[in-house]
Amino acid sequence: EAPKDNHDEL
Amino acid sequence: MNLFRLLGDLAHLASIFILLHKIQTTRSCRGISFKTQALYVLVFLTRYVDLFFHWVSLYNFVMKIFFIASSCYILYLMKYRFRPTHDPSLDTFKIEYLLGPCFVLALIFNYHFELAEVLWAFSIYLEAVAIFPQLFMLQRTGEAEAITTHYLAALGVYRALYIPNWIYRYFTEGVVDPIAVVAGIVQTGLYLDFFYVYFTKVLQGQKFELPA
Repeated sequence: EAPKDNHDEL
Repeated sequence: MNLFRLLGDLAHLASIFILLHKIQTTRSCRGISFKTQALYVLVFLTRYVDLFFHWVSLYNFVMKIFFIASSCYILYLMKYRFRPTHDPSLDTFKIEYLLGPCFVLALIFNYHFELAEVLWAFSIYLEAVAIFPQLFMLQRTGEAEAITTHYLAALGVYRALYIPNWIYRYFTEGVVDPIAVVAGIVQTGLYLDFFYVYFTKVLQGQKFELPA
């Protein structure tokens, strides 16, 4: 599963 | 959050303060590519659309606002305040060659085919190559003020630190973000030539000069 909610990096 | 990412973000912050310091103290944006700075504004605006619907943390929020605001401010300084000190005849890289391919890549390689995700992927690809006009300008002039090279070095360090951050995250969280990793490695690679000259010349107290 693609890290959809994973854009936690800048 | 881990130490590599924190230090990387701090290097990114440092690069922006170095650039602001350079512009304010020399009252000039000589040697700085307006095109690269404009691309960074576009990078931040397209990446951080999730500010409106996805809360990560206060740290994340504050940094995003800062990156958007500071990059716009730098553009303002270059475009209006110190406009006469910018020489467009040296800043000649065609950014269409970057924007088009990045947009196509984002349409093909994204995590979900929806606006915010395509814009996010676009911003990742664009950030990877946004330094091109700046490096191209450096190549054309063949030299740079020390402070400009410190700015570029801090930017490069920021990118380099994101790589151990991903390795660390892979082992501790089992998380891999292939789009960010591939683009990030390409982006870091673009700094290698620069770093070589920076470490062998500028940090030894010599002027940044490219071999003729």
